[in-house]
Amino acid sequence: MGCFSSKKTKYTPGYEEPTVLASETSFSVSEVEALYELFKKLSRSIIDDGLIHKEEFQFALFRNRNKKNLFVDRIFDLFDIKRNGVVDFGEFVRSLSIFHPDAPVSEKIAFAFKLYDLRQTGFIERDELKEMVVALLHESDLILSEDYVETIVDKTYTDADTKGDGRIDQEEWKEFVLKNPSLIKNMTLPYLKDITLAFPSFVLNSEVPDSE
Amino acid sequence: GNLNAFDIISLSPGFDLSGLFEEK
Repeated sequence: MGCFSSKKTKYTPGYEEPTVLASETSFSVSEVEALYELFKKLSRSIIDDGLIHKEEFQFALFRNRNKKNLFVDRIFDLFDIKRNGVVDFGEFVRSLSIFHPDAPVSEKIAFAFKLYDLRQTGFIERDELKEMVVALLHESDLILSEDYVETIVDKTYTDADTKGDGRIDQEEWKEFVLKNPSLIKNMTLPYLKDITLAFPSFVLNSEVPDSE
Repeated sequence: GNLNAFDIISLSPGFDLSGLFEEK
């Protein structure tokens, strides 16, 4: 039997080189390395397999693995780019990059559209919008009358559905967001600017000198 | 006012990903 003394780090499945991920996203190499520390922690929280499962995502956000939330489900599904039910490191970094304060607004607008296009028809349909409003009211224990919900949805369609065909397409969505920038406020996480401060342990594991 | 349905939806805590970064 040989004695192997390797310093090579064991990476999680779906690991990609920080230099590659940094070149394709809004993150620096150091930030990608810090995100790897976070990713390892999240991906081992319930099922120790180096991949983020929906339960782990929910647990991180709500401290409750069974708490159902329509919007967390949608965000997880969009993070799961390969659509295999789990989020690997590459998917995690590429998806979080959209939430970076420096990410292009066009990416944020496109991501929000996909989020709201629940059934992925390429349009935000009126019944999808109503379903999301009802879900939000339900999860917040807020009560609004059916008539009032209808009025709000109608008003939104009057403003956003400029072509008047009863659904919001990507072009209409973009125009609507540019008129109402607060609609993509959720697509920016200021925290991502400080990710290297939040996870300083990446410095110990860094294999790439950061030229930035 | 100018409240629209998307403003209401955006109030969901499901959008707040900052929980991912909090120490467990």
